Amino acid sequence: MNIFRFLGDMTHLISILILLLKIYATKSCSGISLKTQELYALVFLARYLDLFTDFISVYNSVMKVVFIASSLAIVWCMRRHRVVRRSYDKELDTFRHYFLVAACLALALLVQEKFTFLEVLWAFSIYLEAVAILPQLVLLQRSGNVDNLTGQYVFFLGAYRAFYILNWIYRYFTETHFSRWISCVSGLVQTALYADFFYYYFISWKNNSKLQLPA
Amino acid sequence: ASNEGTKDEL
Repeated sequence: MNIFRFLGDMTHLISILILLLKIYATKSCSGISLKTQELYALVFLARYLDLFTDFISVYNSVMKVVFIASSLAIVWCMRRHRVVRRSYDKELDTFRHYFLVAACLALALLVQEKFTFLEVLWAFSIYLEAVAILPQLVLLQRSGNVDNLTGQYVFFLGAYRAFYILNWIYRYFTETHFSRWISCVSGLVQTALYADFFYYYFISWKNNSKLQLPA
Repeated sequence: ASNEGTKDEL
């Protein structure tokens, strides 16, 4: 464990807490893409199958349970909670995310570290996580005004993988046989997708103005 | 050895 990875995990956790706070405090999920939340639930379920087979550390196991439980709770809330689901922007959240799932599964079958069930699913989860934010970014552009909590949620979500890139650079230089090119390439793509959001987020922060994404 | 190096991250 190194500081970059710890900061990455904490940033990721903060993003989830911000989203839970927004939904719980405002009883609303306006501006949040249910499709992105479903993709994240799929990412965690596909990646953390080793939760019961490979014990790495208490921290690792606890965080896996927290990520799986929180992502499923958010999807449940947005689909079933009688008050929250009424504020879901169903007509704006129209990204065909099943294509993302199919493309990532196809890519995972072609490119993975070892052609085994767990490795294919792990690669699938890495590829899917890289593109899972797309429905959310499309929804933000369509819904125009972005409320503060939603903006902060997306910002922390983007920042977490940027910390992971620093972690991979650090591990590359400090560990002998450290090869995670699947994660590195996907992580770079994932963080690059946030580039324009980060730009507009910084502008709104600098001008102390409302976060506006160009349509 | 390289294997656990790739799966110890979240």
